Amino acid sequence: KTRMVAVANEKGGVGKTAMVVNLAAALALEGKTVLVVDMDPQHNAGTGLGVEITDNMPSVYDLITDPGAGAVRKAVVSTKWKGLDLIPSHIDLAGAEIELVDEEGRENRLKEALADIIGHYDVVLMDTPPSLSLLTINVFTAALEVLIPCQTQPYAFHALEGLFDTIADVKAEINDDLAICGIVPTFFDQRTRISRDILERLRSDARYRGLVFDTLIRTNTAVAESADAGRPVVNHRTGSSGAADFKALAKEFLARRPHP
Amino acid sequence: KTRMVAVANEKGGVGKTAMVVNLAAALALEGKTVLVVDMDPQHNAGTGLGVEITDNMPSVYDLITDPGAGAVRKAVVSTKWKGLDLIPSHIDLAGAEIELVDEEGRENRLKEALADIIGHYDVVLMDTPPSLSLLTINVFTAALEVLIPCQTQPYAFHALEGLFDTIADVKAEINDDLAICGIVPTFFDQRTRISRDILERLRSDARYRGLVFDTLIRTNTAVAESADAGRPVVNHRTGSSGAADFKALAKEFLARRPHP
Ligand SMILES: Nc1ncnc2c1ncn2[C@@H]1O[C@H](COP(=O)(O)OP(=O)(O)OP(=O)(O)O)[C@@H](O)[C@H]1O
Ligand SMILES: Nc1ncnc2c1ncn2[C@@H]1O[C@H](COP(=O)(O)OP(=O)(O)OP(=O)(O)O)[C@@H](O)[C@H]1O
Ligand SMILES: [Mg+2]
Ligand SMILES: [Mg+2]
Repeated sequence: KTRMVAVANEKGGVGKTAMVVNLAAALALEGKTVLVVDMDPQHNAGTGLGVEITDNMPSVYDLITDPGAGAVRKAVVSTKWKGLDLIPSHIDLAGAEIELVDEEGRENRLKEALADIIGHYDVVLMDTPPSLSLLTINVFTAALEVLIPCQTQPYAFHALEGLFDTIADVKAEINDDLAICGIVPTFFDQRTRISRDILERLRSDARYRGLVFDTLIRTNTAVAESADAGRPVVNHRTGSSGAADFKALAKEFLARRPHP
Repeated sequence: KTRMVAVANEKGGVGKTAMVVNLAAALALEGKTVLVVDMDPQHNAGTGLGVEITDNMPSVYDLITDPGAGAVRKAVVSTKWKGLDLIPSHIDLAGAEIELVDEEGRENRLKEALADIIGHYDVVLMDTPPSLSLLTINVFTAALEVLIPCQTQPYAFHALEGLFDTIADVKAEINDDLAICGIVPTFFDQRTRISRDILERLRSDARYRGLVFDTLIRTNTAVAESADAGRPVVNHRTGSSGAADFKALAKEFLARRPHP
């Protein structure tokens, strides 16, 4: 059964795209087949996977605004890495919220579009923009679980509360199957007090008990350099701490089942 | 004449809120009167300024959804620092885009609301969420200049192109007075190649010529610790590199006039 995973956090810059790109590649190294869906109009997941986005390329924008039979197969592109495919984003996605405002069932568009190809992959990882707009709601409707990168910084910690509220709303009103896979601490820096402090708060907060991954994603410049090179860190800088962390994350992700 | 400044960048986590909070406080230390307007539903600017947001407090949400005479004066709260006031955000802002979708002139709501109080301040700094939604457009319509924090990282650099396009669109269609104040490199870390690399690209790119501030905002844990304490770094850790950088930014901001 395909794991349909939303990678989300309304707080910006917490490492959502880095997690989608690098966890996807690490899972492919484990022999899994993975599809990345880039639902962020900034198309950073495409950039991070070295896929050039051209204007006439079918994208997730077409899937949600002009759903047609078999459209999803045309939108899938392969990457340079075996077992790792992408459905790219498009800048026009930014306007989709207003375009679909009067459409019945607008939150179901992505779920319906992906129905055709779900069985073909072990894992589908969906990147989201830093907002709780229609695009993120579409992803939450298509997903079965949510993986939450949480920067070990104050504002990102505060943002969890709002995110959990939104997930509860979606679960109650739109998608009863949505569960939380877990919270992954990111940008962890052992040397700074604030980072250790926020990690401690995450681990001791009763609301997040049992949800915090053991794996920490440490701040590591190799992750950013790899993004610049359009290659996942596990393929570009195999000996780096970034590569080690995302490989560890892939193993823990496969071992954990979402909390209903 | 009051400087009406939007602090914006669609890329998440680049230091928009840190810049609004700390530049505002540094300008107040220079003897200026400053109003912060928090247009991000995550209300991080309020948190960073130590202002407790309670549910029944008037906020910028009331100003744009139910504009009434004199409403803005009721929404202004003072902070602990002389010359530094805030109009807080509210979680309901997240729904404003849909609420206002059929309203004529919905992009002008903030501008109209602020008209009453503009002359009372030297500078108005407006924080924006990491998206180009109606909230950010409202800020661009009320603003006369845009200050752009740009993390010295690959995705943030790529995001500038989209942001410049949006600003050009707003200028052509809604607000002819909107100009670019400048681009401020943030999260600069002299030790990492990627950071030096992106700074070099910013400074040499013909599109951004003359717009990049000399002041660099370095990565400094004191900035994050101060945010956690609800105090600007220039007041909380006065000897830190973060405090030094934001004081230098205030001086350069006052010396620079926006490029029309
Ligand atoms: N572990 C890490 N160490 C160092 N840099 C990182 C790490 N993870 C991500 N980065 C870099 O930090 C920046 C922010 O990360 P990223 O863009 O993945 O966050 P995001 O949550 O997707 O942001 P947005 O909210 O804009 O979508 C990027 O430039 C990325 O390359
Ligand atoms: N110069 C700095 N050094 C260290 N940490 C910083 C610095 N500037 C900001 N931070 C921290 O990094 C995180 C991201 O910064 P901030 O929240 O200000 O960015 P933002 O652009 O406002 O994010 P969003 O897109 O979510 O609104 C915050 O936790 C903040 O405290
Ligand atoms: Mg992203
Ligand atoms: Mg912010």
